[in-house]
Amino acid sequence: SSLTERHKILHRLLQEGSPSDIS
Amino acid sequence: IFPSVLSPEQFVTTLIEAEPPNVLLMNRPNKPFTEASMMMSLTKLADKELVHMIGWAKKIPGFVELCLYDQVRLLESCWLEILMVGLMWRSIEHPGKLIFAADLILDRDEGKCVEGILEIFDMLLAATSRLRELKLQHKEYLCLKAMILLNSNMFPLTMGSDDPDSSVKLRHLLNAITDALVWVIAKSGLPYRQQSNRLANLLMLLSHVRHASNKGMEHLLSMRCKNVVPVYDLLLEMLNAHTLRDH
Repeated sequence: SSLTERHKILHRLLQEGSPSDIS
Repeated sequence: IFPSVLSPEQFVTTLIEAEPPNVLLMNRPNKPFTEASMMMSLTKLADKELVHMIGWAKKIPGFVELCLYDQVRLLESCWLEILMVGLMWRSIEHPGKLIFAADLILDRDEGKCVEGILEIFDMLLAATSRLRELKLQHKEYLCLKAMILLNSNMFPLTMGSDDPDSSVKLRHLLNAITDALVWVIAKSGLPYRQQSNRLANLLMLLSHVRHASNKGMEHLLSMRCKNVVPVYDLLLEMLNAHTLRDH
């Protein structure tokens, strides 16, 4: 599987806001 | 902020500001632990810490300038080492105990309830006593932790990435963090020769952290295969990266 497929949460956290924004 | 424009002092200040909060388990099971309850507590805590670890990495000067592919590869390689070095720092003043969180403090012998974990607890306690012996300072710890992240992948990172400059940026970053650690040690006022010894002693500790992490990864994978503990969310993704690599 590609890096994006196997790291959906990690990608989202890296690309989006700070951890405090994520429930 | 590109690291080369920061002085070592500024770099260290940024690392202090990047520190993640101390995570609590919140729903600690009653003692004595069973194999399943201890593994459940440890994995729940790891999952919470991982989310903060991503936020921490993003605050290291220059990290988000690397291409996304490299950011992912570095984090998936080193996450357990980062968790372990944080555990060692929290436990440094408490010989014989592992301070996973303020509400999850384990004695060495409590490791007996999970098959195979006592050996890993002993490795962690031994590395922690060495750090205690060396009187590891907070700023040195911050530099070492960032170094683990940036030095975590020995393979050419940019294979498959679309940014050929990323590996050059990573080398610059590693130089910047090395300068920062050298600066922190020099500031302690030790004679020059002892500064080099201290630098070497601290760096040598990192191979023990890597070894403990490899053992821990193997253990967690086997606990998951035996269905001792279900693994979800971010922890599952990070663990799967290692399963895939091993196959």
